[in-house]
Amino acid sequence: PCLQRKISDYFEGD
Amino acid sequence: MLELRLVQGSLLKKVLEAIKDLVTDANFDCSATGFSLQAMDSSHVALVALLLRSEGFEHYRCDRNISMGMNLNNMSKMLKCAGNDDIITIKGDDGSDTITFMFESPTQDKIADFEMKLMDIDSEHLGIPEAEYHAIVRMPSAEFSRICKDLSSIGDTVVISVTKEGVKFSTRGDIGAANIVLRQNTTVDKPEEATIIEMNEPVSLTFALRYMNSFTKATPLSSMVTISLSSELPVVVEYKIAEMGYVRFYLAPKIEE
Repeated sequence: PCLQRKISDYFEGD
Repeated sequence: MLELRLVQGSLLKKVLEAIKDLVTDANFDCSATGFSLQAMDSSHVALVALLLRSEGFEHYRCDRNISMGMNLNNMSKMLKCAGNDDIITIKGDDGSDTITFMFESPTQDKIADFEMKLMDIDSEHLGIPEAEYHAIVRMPSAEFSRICKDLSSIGDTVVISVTKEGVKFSTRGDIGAANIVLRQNTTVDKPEEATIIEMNEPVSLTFALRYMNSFTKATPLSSMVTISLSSELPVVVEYKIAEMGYVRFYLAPKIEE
């Protein structure tokens, strides 16, 4: 089973 | 008032073909810096960032920062009506809910106007800081495209591993497994045929091939692609657009639970 995080988990909103 | 004249109109056509399957609707932002876009795919695991710098346009007028929501499929339909040699001008008026694409043939004997409706798009803009990557692979974009296509006939995911031996692309599926290793190769006739591997430390990450294959639709924009890998960050697959900017695709890795 693989987990894929969302892009917003890596980068913060401006 | 907005007026952006791009002599090499085919670049904009290629940009749309590169991103329209990944992103449905997006806000294009226009500022003194240039014409840019940041958008995520519907599942929010991939992000595309586009920049066409103002200096790359023959004429660039953008009186105030403006964000214009566009359906990329509709935009692509309109840009497909421009010839590959056409000059494309993007025109917009303050407060208007439409944007106009003007196509001029190189000999100026055919001029077309296509008006497209804009849309309101509520999208989150992410700050993407400069980062140190564990490894950066620069390789011919056509080779990367070929590898992604070949591997996707075997499996659904690709493991990209960079070691001092080179870069390895691996997959596994019901019918078997495949490994493709590229070694650094700078002894080529043309710089665009080189494979350059910068490694700070070994890294190995797994990605969905469906997304990688989607990114390779940007191949016509650049003869080279740069893949930046870090175990703590999404991979960056970058296609530089000559003298204008870039299309960068970010994809979150698959993590073993």
